[in-house]
Amino acid sequence: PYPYRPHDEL
Amino acid sequence: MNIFRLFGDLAHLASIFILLHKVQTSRSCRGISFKTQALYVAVFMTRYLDLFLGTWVSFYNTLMKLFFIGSSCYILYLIRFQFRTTYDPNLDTFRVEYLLVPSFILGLIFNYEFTLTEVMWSFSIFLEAVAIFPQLFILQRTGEAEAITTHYIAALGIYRGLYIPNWIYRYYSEGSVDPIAVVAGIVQTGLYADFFYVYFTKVLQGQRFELPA
Repeated sequence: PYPYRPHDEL
Repeated sequence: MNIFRLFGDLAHLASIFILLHKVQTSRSCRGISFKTQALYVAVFMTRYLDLFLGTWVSFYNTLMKLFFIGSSCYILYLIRFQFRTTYDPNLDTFRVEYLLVPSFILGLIFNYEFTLTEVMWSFSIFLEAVAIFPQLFILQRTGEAEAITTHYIAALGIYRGLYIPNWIYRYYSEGSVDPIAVVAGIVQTGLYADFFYVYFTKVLQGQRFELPA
């Protein structure tokens, strides 16, 4: 959900 | 996971293998910036702190993180020790403080939570955006580069470039936006514009990478 999302990208 | 991110990550992996291949086969790290490589180590170490905090995303995610940390440290070892005589520090003179300090300040200002891991995460995103500068500076100074070095830089640029359609896709499919990553990612990709122009018009046409005088 905006703005925060758990850092699931590299 | 979507196809843009997957291919982006694969381009990132490819860039590391291209770099290792260049160093191992030519037994030389000529034209490679130690400073850029050291900045990548800093980027991975500060971004992947969550590895040690028990946050679990996926097996893929953990494996890639460990690979990026391990391979970037190995590359530093190759430049600093195994092929140190082929490294020319007089070419690699970009001042990294100009990248580290602003990235850290931006990390302090723009973050999702004022905690150590979140500030470090933001710092790593900003630092990654500009970490290629010392490498591009060497290109600029020498005015030319071996084709394989340019393939390495191109793969790195493609990696972050592909994250942009990934974010657009995620915006529509998940309704989520990561403004810090998006802004830094667009800047990062933009830094490759001049390089890509020469790369696509010269190197991929079989000519040498030479900057116009």
